[in-house]
Amino acid sequence: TGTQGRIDSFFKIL
Amino acid sequence: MFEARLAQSAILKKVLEAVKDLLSEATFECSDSGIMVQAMDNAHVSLVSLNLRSDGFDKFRCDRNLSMGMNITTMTKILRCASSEDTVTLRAWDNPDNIIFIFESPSKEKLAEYEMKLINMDQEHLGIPETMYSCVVKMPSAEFARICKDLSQFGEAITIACSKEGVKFSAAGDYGNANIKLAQTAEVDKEEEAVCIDMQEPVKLTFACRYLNSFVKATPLCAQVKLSMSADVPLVCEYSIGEIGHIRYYLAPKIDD
Repeated sequence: TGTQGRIDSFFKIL
Repeated sequence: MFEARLAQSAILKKVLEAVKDLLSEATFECSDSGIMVQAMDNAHVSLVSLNLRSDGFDKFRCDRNLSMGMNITTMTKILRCASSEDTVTLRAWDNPDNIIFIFESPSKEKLAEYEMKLINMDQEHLGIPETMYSCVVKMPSAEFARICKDLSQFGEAITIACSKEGVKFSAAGDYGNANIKLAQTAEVDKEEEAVCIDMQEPVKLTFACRYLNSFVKATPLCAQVKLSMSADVPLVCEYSIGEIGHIRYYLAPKIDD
């Protein structure tokens, strides 16, 4: 069912 | 000093139940606009964003901005000591080492105080851009919880496909597969029973059941849930918290191998 993405790869760390 | 009071602890009890599976600790940012929490789960797959506005509290005082690192497991235990009808007050002094939870019964005959040590935390704040989503589905939160639970029996992931015909949830595994289609409701007596789909473009995304089943722990907070989706970006699963704020869960989708 695919590889699990990570949330911090979608949003920029401030 | 910081002091925030809610007439009924039920809201805070439900909020803790809604985050405790995902977060073991989190920083509560308190300012005169309210309380905000933003934290990722340990695996950095999902992100919880909680916002409680100061005007939603019965009393709210925050003389200076505070960042309080809380152990969510301990906080959940403390909130479980409150009756739903109890008044709850959170209190901390400037530069606090501790936060105090005060529960008062409606008759005012029982007053309980719990003091919890604060923890120092490394903060990693993520900037979440304003996004126009291709599909926004509003549906009864209990129905969404039921679908996640039912489909979790078939596989470890749920695919959500949204088109103008409706929204389809599906799961496939070694024992078979299942799919549940929901059409937009034509007419409903009660607004909270409605399924409402706002679609700009069709979307099909796959998410891990484990996280969805953690998000639906927020079901007691709101009769409706809002799911916002666009291709290749995290799902936003949002529950309103009465007139006081909201909890948003962001979940990274599965990526095709």
